[in-house]
Amino acid sequence: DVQVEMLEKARELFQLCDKEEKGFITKLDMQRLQSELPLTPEQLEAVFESLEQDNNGYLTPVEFSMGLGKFIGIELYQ
Amino acid sequence: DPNMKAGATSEGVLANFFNSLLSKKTGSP
Repeated sequence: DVQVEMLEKARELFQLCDKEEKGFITKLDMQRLQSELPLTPEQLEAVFESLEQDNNGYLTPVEFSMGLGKFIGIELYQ
Repeated sequence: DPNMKAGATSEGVLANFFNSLLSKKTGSP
């Protein structure tokens, strides 16, 4: 099942961002990734803002998965 | 205008982000 595989991948990638295993990603967590990813802090902030749905300052696993799903072209969590 | 900024994000940066994460994931055992 592609969706299950997708969600599993999303979960793994989420954990790469949520190093402290808080269960959510903040803008600060995102900006810390600049040492590991070839993106600027501005780009990481832009990614955060485009993934975040409700503008509460936290990126949840659901929001993250939806963003990845949209990127890959698979509809998740309808 | 924050909306313009968000629009400028576009898929390029997101693609870069996810691709980098994916290659990082597969790069480590």
